[in-house]
Amino acid sequence: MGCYLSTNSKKVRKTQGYEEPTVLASETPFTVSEVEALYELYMKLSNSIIEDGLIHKEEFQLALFRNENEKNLFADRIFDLFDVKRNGVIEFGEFVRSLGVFHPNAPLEDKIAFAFRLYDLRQTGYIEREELKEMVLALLHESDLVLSDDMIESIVDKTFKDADTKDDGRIDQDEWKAFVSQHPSLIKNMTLPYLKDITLVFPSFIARTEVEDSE
Amino acid sequence: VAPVTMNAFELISKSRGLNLGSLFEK
Repeated sequence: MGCYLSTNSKKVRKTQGYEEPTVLASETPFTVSEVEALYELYMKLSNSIIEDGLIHKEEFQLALFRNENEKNLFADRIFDLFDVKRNGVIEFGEFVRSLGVFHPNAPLEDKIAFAFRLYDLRQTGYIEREELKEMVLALLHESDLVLSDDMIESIVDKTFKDADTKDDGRIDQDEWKAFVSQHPSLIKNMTLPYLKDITLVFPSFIARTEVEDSE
Repeated sequence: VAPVTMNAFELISKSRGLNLGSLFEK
């Protein structure tokens, strides 16, 4: 099926960062046709504001929030982790490889590690108390929830007490793994059921190409 | 839900910014 992409390549403007679906399928939980379906999604997202076939942060925000100007700490972190080359855009290969972690069949340890990197805001290799508090405050702000400072401190303290078993004021990767194994719901958002049905959601890559050919 | 008993990470994981499902909505 992947042959369609290369044999019909006259129909596909290959953008910067484009990688062959067969290569991406071999390195991720996706099949070739699922990668092709993701290309449909990618092209839609990457041309929503700036038509250059690359996902800019505003386009990512627009897709997530229906608002290109909505700032959000967590969306920023996701964007930064997807932007592996750190060039300010998410390229197609980066998009597929990163979304692969969210596939229902991706290894659990990959999901746990990704969530750790997500929450390690300053990339020190640890989740620190200040970072956790910053994330709680961001979530409250985003949700228009108001809690007293004491309440916020209590939530952060309690969580830290439970997760920081070495009691050194920071959560390392081993502590994080142990904490997630006790609270599996923490990484529920690291699985996107949609990805199992991506060819149903975006079924039209091959079909559309053929339709265009016949027009 | 009494907030003090909440797990901070549980709270954070509800962020809309982490809900990538929105990317797939047409």
